[in-house]
Amino acid sequence: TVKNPPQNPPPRPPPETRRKRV
Amino acid sequence: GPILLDTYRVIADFTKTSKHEIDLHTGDLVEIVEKNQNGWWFCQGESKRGWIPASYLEPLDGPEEAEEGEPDYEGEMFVTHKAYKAEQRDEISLEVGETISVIHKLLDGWWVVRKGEQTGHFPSMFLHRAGRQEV
Repeated sequence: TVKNPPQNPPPRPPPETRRKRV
Repeated sequence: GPILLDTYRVIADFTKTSKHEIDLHTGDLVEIVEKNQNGWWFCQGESKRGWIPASYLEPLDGPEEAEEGEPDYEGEMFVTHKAYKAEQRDEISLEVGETISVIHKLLDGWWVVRKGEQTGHFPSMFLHRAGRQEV
């Protein structure tokens, strides 16, 4: 139902936020 | 009936890098309609829709929410179909066609993989399943 996702890897979590990420 | 979408809070600014992505600002709330395991999630906003990185989001209802599976230390065999050169210290460089074990499938799309003595994060979008590992 949605377009294909980007073909490049998503960015890594910003270091200062890694503890909070999903 | 209405479809309840998961809402997430943006934890860092993100500038889109291709046409079907959207910019994010810290503190924004976004609703997610599709969670691709490669780490790109599809956001449906009031005025814009597009792909955004899961790594820039935290669940609105309880950051402790466990959507992520547990690590599997035995590992699941996958094969790389694209090479990747590590850019950060916790990543692993692999060539095309390498068979590796996936230890932890992280929601941000950067899975923890093991090859021999080496362990590191690798983009899940460059992996395909090689079949279950025999015990």
